[in-house]
Order: sequence, then C-alpha cells, then structure tokens
Amino acid sequence: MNVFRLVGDLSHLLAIIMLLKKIWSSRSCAGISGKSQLLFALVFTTRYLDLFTSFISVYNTSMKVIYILCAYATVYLIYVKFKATYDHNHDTFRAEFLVVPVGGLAFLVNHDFTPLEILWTFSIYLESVAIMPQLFMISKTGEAESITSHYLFCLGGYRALYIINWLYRFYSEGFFDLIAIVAGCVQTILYCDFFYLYITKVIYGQKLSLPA
Amino acid sequence: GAEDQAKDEL
Repeated sequence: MNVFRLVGDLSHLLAIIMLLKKIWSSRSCAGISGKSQLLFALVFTTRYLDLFTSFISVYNTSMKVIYILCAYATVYLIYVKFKATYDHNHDTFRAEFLVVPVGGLAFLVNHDFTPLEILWTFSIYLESVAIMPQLFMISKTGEAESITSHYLFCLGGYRALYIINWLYRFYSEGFFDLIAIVAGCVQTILYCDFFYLYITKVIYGQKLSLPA
Repeated sequence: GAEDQAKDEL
C-alpha cells in the first residue's frame, strides 16, 4: 500500500458515499445516470468474486464489501425506491454498446484464460467506460448539480491517483499490470474534459454546464 | 506472476 493508492481508495469511497447520501437525503435521483450505477455494480460484482476465496487484508476485504453494498444500495434507490424521480428521457446511452465490446475484449486480451481472470479483466475494462452514460446524460441535460460534480471529481480523481500508484509501484517494486494501467489511463482521459470544466467553473461556485 | 499482485488492489 502507498499513499497514492490509499488516497485514491478514500476518494473513491467518498464519491460512492457522497452519491448515496445525496440520493437518500434529497429522496431523488434526478440528474443521475442509473445506467452508470448499474455498470458500477456489475464492475464490483465481477471484480470482487474472490472476496470469499482470497484474503489480502482487513482493509481490502472491508472496502470490497462496502463498495458492493453501496453500489447495490444506489441502484436500489434509483430503480426501486425513488424510481419516480429517475430521468429516463436523459439517461439514454446504449449501455449494451459498452458491455458487449468490453466482454469480447476481456476474452481476447487477458493475463490468464480462466473464468475468474476473464471476469476480473472484464471488470477492469468495463470500469474504464462505465461513467460514459453519466457524462452523456450531463451533456444532454446541459448541466450538473454541484454535488454531482463533486462526485465525478472524486470518482475521476481516484483512478488518476491509481496511475500515480502504478508508477510508484513500477519504480519501487518493479510491479506493473498493463491491462489495469491502459484501462486506468482510458478511464482518466474520459474525465479530462470534465476536470477542466470542474476546475474552471465549479470551484468558483458556478454551475457546471457541459457543451450540449 | 507479476500480474497476481494486481489482485491486492481494489
């Protein structure tokens, strides 16, 4: 563990908790892409299947459990509890255009052709594009609430910190995982446009509005 | 292998 990965995980956890709290306390999921949250639940499910078979540390196991529980709780709030506030008309990104190619790629490019490894690879590739429905929704509605912007900033920042973690691990342990690194770079690049708008607008208290 | 260590990451 290094400080970059720790801060990255905490930023990820903060994002997940922040979104869950926003939906719960406002009793509304307006402006939130249910599809992205479904994809994140799928990412955690396929990545943490080793939850019961391999124990790394209390931290590792507890974070995985928290991520999975929060992901499903968020999906439940969006599609069940507060589904009346779910914005069908703007959450129209074709998620199958993400899942199918990513599924195929996971079969073709992986470290080991075993079910657990292919599912882990699928979750790595899927996570890199899972935010697209949310970014698409914001570009359609033309704006995002500030809390949603903070959520996206923390979520995008977590994988950016992981990239620094991978650089650190490469130089200190000689460890690197090309699949995780390439997918992590794609994931972070998808946020660049948003990061620019967030830094130049939201910080000064303006509402974030992506070019439609 | 080196990749196995990746699984210690979230």
